[in-house]
Amino acid sequence: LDTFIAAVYEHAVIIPNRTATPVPKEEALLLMNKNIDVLEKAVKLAARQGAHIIVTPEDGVYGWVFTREALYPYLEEIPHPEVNWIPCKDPQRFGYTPVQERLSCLAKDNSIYIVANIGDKKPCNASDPQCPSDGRYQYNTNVVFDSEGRLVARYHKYNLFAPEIQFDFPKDTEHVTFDTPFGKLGIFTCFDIFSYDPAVVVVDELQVDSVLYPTAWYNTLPLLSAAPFHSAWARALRVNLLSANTHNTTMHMTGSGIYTPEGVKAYYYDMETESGQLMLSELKARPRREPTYPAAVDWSAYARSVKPFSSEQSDFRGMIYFDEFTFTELKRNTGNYTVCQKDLCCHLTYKMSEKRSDEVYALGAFDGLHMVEGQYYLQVCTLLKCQTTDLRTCGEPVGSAFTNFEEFSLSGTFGTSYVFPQLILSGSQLAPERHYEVSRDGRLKSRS
Amino acid sequence: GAPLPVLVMALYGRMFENDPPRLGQGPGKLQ
Repeated sequence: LDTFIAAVYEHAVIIPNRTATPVPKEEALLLMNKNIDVLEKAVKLAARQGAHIIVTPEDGVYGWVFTREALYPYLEEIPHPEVNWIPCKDPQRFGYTPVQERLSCLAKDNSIYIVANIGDKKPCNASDPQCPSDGRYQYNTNVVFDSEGRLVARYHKYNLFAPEIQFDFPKDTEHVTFDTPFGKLGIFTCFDIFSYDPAVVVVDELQVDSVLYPTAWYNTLPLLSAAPFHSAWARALRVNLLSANTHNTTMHMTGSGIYTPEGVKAYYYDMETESGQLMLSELKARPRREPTYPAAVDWSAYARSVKPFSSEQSDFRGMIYFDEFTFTELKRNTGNYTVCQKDLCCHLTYKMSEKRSDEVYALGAFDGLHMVEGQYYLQVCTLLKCQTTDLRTCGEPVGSAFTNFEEFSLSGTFGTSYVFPQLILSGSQLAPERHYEVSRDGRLKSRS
Repeated sequence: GAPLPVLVMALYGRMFENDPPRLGQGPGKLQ
C-alpha cells in the first residue's frame, strides 16, 4: 500500500480505586473490560471508516494508580510474537489471558491492527540474582494484534517514568519493529521519546516508516506538552508518529495526534470535557520514498553564520521546569536579540503587530543536564510569553497570549542534530504549517 | 502568513551522547 488510514484514540481511562492490596482477579477483569468496552466502540468506528490500524493509550486498560502488589491481578503472561499465536483462536495456550483474547478477537473481527498497552508478568526465582523478592517481573507492555488477531509485536517499556514503581525495568532495550502491508512500523512508550535508545534507534538505524506511540502524558507548559512535543519530534526525526494519549483533565492529560515529517495531519487537545476522541488520517506508508520527504536540517548553520546581535540590556535568570535558563527581555515591537548559555547562543529576529503593555516576552537559552523526573542533556532556545509583566515569572506556565507576531526567526548554535521545533499558539494550539517553516539552515521562521 | 498569537516558540535540542545509560529514574530502580 502506498498510503494507509491511521487511527488514534484519546481514551478517558476508567481508573480503579486506589488500593494497596490486590483485588480479586474477577474484579480486575471487570475494570479492564469496562475500558475495553469503550475502546471497542472506537475500534469499530475506525474500522468502519477504513482504518488499517488504531493506536490506544498507555495504561488505557487499567490506569496508572497502583502499588506493585495491587497491579498483579491485572497482569497476563504475554509471550514473544515468535510463538505465532492468535489468542482469539487459541485462548488457553498461555494460561489465563482474557484481555489478550478479547483484543485479538477485536482485531480479527474488525480486520484492523490494534495497538494497546497492558501488563506482562514473568515468573523468576533465586537462580536469577535480579529476580524481585515476590518472584516475578512486571512490565509495562505494548502489544500489537494484526487484522487476523495474531500477536505481532510486544514491547516492554524501557525508560520508566519516576512514579511507575509498579513496573520493573527490562534488562535490555528492545528494538521492536515489524513489517506490514503499509510500511515498517516501530513502537515504544511515553517517556521513551526522550531517549536515543530505543526512540532514535528504531527510526535512524532500523529505518521504520511509522512509529506507534501509546502515551500517558501530562502537559507541562511551556516546553513539555504532548501535542507540541510529539509533533516536533516527528518533524525532527522525519517519521510518521501515531500518538494516543490518555484523557484526564484533572491530571492535565490530553494531546493526541497523527504527525508526519511534513507536519500535523490531525491532533486533539481538550481541557474542557472528559470525553475521549477518535482521530483518523490518511498517511504515506513510506514517507522516505516520497518526493515531498523533507531534507535534513543543519540546525546550527544559520546561527553560526551570523554575528551575535549586540544588546545593551542585561540578561536575567529564570526557571523552566527546574532548568535554569538565561533570558533577555524583548523590549520593543521589533528587534534582533542574542542570548547565550555555555556553548549555546540563540538568535531571534521578530516583528510584533504591536507591543502590548500588559504582555512581556523573553528569549531564553539553556545548555545542560535536565535533572527532574529523569536525567537528560538539553540545548534549548525559546521565545515565550512571561506569566505576568514581572520578569521573575518568565518560564512559568501561561495559557493565553494576545501579542501577534507578524515575523519571527529563531535559531541556535546547537551541538546536536536532534532538535525538535515547537510553535505553540494561545490556548495551547499548534500553529498550522502554512504560517511557519523550518529552513534547511536551522531557522524556525514565519512564512512571509 | 497571518500574525500569530505566540505563546511559546522553541528549538529543543537533545544531546544524546552525554546521557546516562538510562534516562535516570533514581538509583533504587536500576537493576
